[in-house]
Amino acid sequence: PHLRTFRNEFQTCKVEGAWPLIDNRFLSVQVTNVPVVLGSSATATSKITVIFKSFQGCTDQKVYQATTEDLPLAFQDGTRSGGESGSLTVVERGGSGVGRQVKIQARYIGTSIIVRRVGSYLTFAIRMPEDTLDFSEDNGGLQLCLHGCPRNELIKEHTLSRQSQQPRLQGTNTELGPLRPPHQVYTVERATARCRETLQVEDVYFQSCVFDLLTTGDPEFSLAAYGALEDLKALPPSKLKQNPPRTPRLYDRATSHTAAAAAN
Amino acid sequence: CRIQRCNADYVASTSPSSGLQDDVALDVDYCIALRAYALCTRRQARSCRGDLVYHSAVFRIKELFSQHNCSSDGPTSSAKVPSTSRPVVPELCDYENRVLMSGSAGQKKYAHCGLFGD
Repeated sequence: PHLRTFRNEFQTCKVEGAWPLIDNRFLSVQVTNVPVVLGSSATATSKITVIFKSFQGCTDQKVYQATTEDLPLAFQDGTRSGGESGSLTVVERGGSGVGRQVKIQARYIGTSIIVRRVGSYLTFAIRMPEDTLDFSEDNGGLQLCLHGCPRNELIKEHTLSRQSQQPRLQGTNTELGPLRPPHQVYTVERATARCRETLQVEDVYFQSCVFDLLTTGDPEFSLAAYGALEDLKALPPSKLKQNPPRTPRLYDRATSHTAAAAAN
Repeated sequence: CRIQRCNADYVASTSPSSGLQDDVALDVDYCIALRAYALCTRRQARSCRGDLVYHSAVFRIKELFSQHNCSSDGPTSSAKVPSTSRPVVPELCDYENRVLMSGSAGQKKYAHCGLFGD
């Protein structure tokens, strides 16, 4: 999947199987990613587990789990809030947003989470106060949201761009290994046009959309990037209690270069 | 201006680490803490005039008085609340309130992480 870290780095990673996104004294988030195209490194998220650790006076431990088959509106114990203070709640997020969405509000730690089901896969977004995170490298072990993906899990988009000059051929060998026939065959032009229908600004979300269409041929993925951008606007990095500034569309120099290569 | 001290005393007297029990809030004890807080801020009025933290604390105290239906008359003893009562204030379970009370809201920032697509 595509990952935007707490430090505003953008990466596209393989990370097939179960990986920790966050693991600190307040909560743990683990995702399970599965190949999207047989034998390909391109993976997407099929399960998300969030464990809210007990916080004295506010909530006992609560576990939320979503899969591509089930996006529940409650914690695993059937409740929809934690503790008497109601400072931990699960609600369905309405609006014209993409896919079904669940919002988890953990007021006692100033944290908000949005989980969406878009097509056959899940997307995840979280906003946490910086002082609940420990950015020091040596601390916190493997936390993709904090330190990004391990180097050997990064997908080198630029090697893919050579392949994407021509339409996706079925069964071709590429950097990602033999590809199962994708839903559709996308040329870069068609993928770009499709993504432009939902993402007007050509930033890293746009480039992620193009990358996904080129690697999977699945038009649903153009909505995953759009949904992720909506979640960024809903949960913007910002100062506490300020009106969230207009979220500047993200240009991560290194990523936009390689993703632009993929898009080209 | 020592408004931070008032904020810190208030947070300390209403958080579980002060040996308070941790579930049901008894308003009467909470009101004691709130009156003590109001008294403390009043004493700072002169030296804190114009200080944003002071004015936001005064504003917040007014809100809390009405929110918790506390009378402004009554004991303000900041003596440790007897362990039989268990006033944990909902404020404890609100990160933003805790931060505002501690007067350090200005430095606090949120971070965003997202995972999507393939």
